[in-house]
Amino acid sequence: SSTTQVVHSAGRRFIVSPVPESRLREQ
Amino acid sequence: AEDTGVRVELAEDDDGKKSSIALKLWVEDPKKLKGKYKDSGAIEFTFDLEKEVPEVVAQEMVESGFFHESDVKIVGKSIRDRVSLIKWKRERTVPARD
Repeated sequence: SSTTQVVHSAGRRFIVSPVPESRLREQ
Repeated sequence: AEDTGVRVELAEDDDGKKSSIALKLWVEDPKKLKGKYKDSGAIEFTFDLEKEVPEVVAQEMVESGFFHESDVKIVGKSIRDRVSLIKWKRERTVPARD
């Protein structure tokens, strides 16, 4: 799986990773 | 808590002591968002329960391109609801003192 990091100018770090399918609500 | 379509959960076990805690946020129901949402996955971040304001984090997510500006309130509310729950649980588990 791939994760990416986004750092906001205020310094906060956001780590983005794929949501496991089991955590997604069935539509 | 109200179903905002945006899910926020703890990304680590809460030991009940540290003020800064890792949270994970993802969109369960994009139809509840006003702006166009590009599915980018689950966003993990640390949040200081004592010092930080959920709406500020939501604004930073908008500025970072995760959400449209029209959804800043719904994201902020989602984080606020989870933070309130964490604080409420902590209050209930404070050990009794003499």
